Amino acid sequence: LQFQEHDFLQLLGLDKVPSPQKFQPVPRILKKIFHDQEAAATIGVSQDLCFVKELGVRGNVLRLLPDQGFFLYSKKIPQASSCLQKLLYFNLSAVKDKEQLTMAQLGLDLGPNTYYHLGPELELALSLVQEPHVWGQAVPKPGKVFVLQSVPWPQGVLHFNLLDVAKDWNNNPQKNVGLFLEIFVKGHGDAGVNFQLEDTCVRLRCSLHASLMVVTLDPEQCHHSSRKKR
Amino acid sequence: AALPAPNVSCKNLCHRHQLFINFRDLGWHKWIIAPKGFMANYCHGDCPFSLTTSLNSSNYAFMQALMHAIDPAIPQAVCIPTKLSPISMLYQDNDDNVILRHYDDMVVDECGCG
Repeated sequence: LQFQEHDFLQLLGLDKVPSPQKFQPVPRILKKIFHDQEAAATIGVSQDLCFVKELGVRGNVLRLLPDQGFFLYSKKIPQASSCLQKLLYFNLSAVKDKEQLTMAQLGLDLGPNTYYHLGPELELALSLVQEPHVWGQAVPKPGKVFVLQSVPWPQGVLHFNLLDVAKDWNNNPQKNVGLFLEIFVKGHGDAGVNFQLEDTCVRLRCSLHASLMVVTLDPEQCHHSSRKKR
Repeated sequence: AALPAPNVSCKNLCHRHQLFINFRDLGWHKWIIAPKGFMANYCHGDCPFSLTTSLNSSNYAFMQALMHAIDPAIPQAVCIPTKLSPISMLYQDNDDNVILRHYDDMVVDECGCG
């Protein structure tokens, strides 16, 4: 029976029976897509399973990759306005060679309790790490900053398009050494803000949650739509 | 020569039967987040020659049934799924990735002789 189960799991695209220690939280968008498809199937509505209409992209496999990076703590006195530094790392090995990446979206949730009422405005910077991080090194060697965004108030989950970056990582796995995230507090030094800074940063460390949503298209399972067009 | 009429009651004829697959029974509830199970159904029943054409059969099934009547060593047409539909599954793999994927041919919608 186990032998047959293994064969069947391979048909499902799994190398072995997964045995997760605990279930990860499922983002709302994935739940919505799942429930919409389930509802359509129940009432017998035909669906294009190779197009994710909720995201507006072609694809038939959606993956939410958890961040496997870590916080960086500098022994030196950090820049006064720097609140948090983190290496973000996403393992793309689950994406099979034959799959085509059609979407890669970084989700950064700063948490609902990050801000005080009328608290300090945050700014976040994202850059690609150029070399693997060496243990004991304070900060990895970051490349050019490709995202610099002001976050003046709680905005829920922030999304960033990483499709080109993820494609590059997928084609050259050795290049995937992570992203460097740094969050600053704007207006640091103003009267009344200093005492909030430490609390804000501590809360931010506790509540920060990063994930990468990846949509891929398996050409073996999604070949009929191009035929239809012809 | 006329072929003998089979002695088959209607309830034994090929048709779709309900089958709910509960992932807990397979131990798959440990990695499948949703659904908890699904109505997969299955096909079962006889495919007598006289009713082959009315049982959603393929032309091939008709020919096979005809040949079976002539030579019993050739097996009779069997009751099989003729229309299947996909389901979506939300699960977690060993790398803690949450995956939403569609799987074709998981639910039996219609049965026939083939």
